[in-house]
Amino acid sequence: AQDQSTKDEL
Amino acid sequence: MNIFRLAGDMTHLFSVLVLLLKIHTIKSCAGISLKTQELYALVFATRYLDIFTDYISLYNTCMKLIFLGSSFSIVWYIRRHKIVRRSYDKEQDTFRHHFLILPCIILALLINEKFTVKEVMWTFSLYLEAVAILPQLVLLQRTRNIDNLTGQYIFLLGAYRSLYILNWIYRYFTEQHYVHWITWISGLVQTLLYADFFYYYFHSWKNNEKLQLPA
Repeated sequence: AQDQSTKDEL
Repeated sequence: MNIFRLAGDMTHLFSVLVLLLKIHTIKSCAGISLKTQELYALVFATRYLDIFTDYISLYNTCMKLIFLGSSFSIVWYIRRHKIVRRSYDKEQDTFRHHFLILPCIILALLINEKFTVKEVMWTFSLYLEAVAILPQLVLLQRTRNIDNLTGQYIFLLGAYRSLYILNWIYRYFTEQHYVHWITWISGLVQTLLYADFFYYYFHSWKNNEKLQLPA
C-alpha cells in the first residue's frame, strides 16, 4: 500500500 | 523509484547545495529572498513530520535530513550570520509571505485526501511549495540583476518539479491505483510559475547575454 501513495516521494 | 524521480531529487538536492555553496563561499546572499527560504524550511518541516515514524528507505530518510538541514541552515545564514546578513536586501524582499501561508492552510483543511493532522500538514506543504518561489521571483523582477548562481538555483528548482511531473506520469502508467490529483495539480501549478522564468533563462543562455527579466 505504501508505494501506491506519493508519501514515498520527497 | 524511477529515473525521473531520482533525477528530480538529485536536481533538487543540487539546487540547495548550489545555494548553500554560494552563501558559504562568497558570504553573500545578494539576490536571494529570505522569505522564499523560510517558506521552503516550513514546507520541509510540515512535510517530513513522519521522518521518525514511517521509515520508507535509507535514501528517503537521508534526503529528508539533508533537505531539512540545508533549508534551515540557509535561513540561519541569512538571518544570523554576521557577514551574510549584511547583504540581505530587506527593503526589496517585501513579499508578504504570510498571505501565502494562510490560504494554503485553509485550502489544506478543505481539500485533502484524509482529514488527519499529518495528512493536512502534508497537503499544506504541497500547496505551500507550489507558491514558495513567488517572493524570490518578485525579488528578481525588482532587483533585475540575476547573478548566474541565483539563476542556476531557480532553474534547478524548476527542473526538479518538471522531472517530478514526468515521474507522476510514469507511475500513473506503471502502477495501478496511482492517482493523486492534489499532488499532481499543485506540482503542475508550481512548474507553471517557473515557465516564464525558464523562457527568459533559456533566451539569455541562447543569446549568451545577461539574464534580464522584464519589469
